[in-house]
Amino acid sequence: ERSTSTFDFASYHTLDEIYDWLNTLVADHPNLVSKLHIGQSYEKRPLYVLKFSTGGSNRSAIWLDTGIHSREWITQATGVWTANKIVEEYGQDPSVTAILDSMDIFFEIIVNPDGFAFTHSSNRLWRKTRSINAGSPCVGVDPNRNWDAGFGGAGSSSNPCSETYRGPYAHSESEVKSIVDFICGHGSVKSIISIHSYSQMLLYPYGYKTVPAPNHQELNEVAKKAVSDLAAVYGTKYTYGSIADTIYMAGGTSVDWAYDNGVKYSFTFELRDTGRYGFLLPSSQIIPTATETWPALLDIMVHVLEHPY
Amino acid sequence: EKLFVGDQVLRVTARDEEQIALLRVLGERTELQLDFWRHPARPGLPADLQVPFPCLQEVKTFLESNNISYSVMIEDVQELLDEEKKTMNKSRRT
Repeated sequence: ERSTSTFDFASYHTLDEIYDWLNTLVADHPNLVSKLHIGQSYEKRPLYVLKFSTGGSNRSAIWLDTGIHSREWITQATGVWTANKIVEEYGQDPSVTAILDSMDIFFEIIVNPDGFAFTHSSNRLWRKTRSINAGSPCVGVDPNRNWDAGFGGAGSSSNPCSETYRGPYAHSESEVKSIVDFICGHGSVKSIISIHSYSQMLLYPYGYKTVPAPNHQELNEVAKKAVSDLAAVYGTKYTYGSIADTIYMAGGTSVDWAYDNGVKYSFTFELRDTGRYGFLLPSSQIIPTATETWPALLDIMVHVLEHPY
Repeated sequence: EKLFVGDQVLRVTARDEEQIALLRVLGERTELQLDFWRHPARPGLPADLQVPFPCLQEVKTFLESNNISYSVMIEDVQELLDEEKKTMNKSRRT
């Protein structure tokens, strides 16, 4: 009999293994975790979201996602470990218990299943979706340039062969549209935390403009505490700030879209590493990376809990 | 399955905006099939560039002739991928 306790969190896994594991997690914790099917990818794979809830109705919620760029395997692996950590810590850790006694957490671990399957079968360095671009030999759209926030702006490309191709129009990718519809349909998502890799940064809006976000100061304070608690685990140093200030201008990102649609606490993590493996992080670093990220995630989620709006 | 034997990832550090612009122009040359793992953003911030083996020499010559400093971050991409696959298979057997 499979159980979550036999899953090897210190190894990378295929799409099927992770999807099986989602079912096992739900089966092992039926009173806390359920699995939602929010849509399907371009190649018709299901898009699954884990819902962590202790009941209630119309609760405020926190959205987490990993794997938007399929080749960044450390993020999906961190997502699996983090989902397991949430169920382990509910009833144990006071912060996790307080969060889930008042809010729901929605977690999409594989945002881009077509790309992820392709990294296992054909091209380990594939980043985008696998949608066909009419009139071009090049496949795929960068799912983090396809959101309707500064869409088509700087930092995204109109060339279908580019790794940052924005797509023919905003929300053209079903993987993106499914999240948009889910968050808009839910109506009470207060925070979105999108986990990418790499370069060890904690970023918040905006990326499509240099104007500071209205609650820039608050976001900056939250990020500062989060990266400090992250560094306290193994000394991993993160920089933090708005996307445009910290890296570069980037139009069409998920956190900018969420922020412009009322999700006040929107963050992007760029996990390890800064100089040896890029996103080809060895699996020996999965658990250390997930372990150090956990306190930073908690900082953000506790802040959201304590600052209802 | 696409292989990346001999491909390297160069960590490039542009000194000024002019060198940033040169890197962007280099990245636009689709025939080289370069892939910025980290895009050139601003002077001093590293950019990581995956370079297919066949055009390694050309790219390194371009960087050196423009005095753009770089180091080799990954000597052979395929070696890392082979190692990763071996580790996954070992875990699966366990």
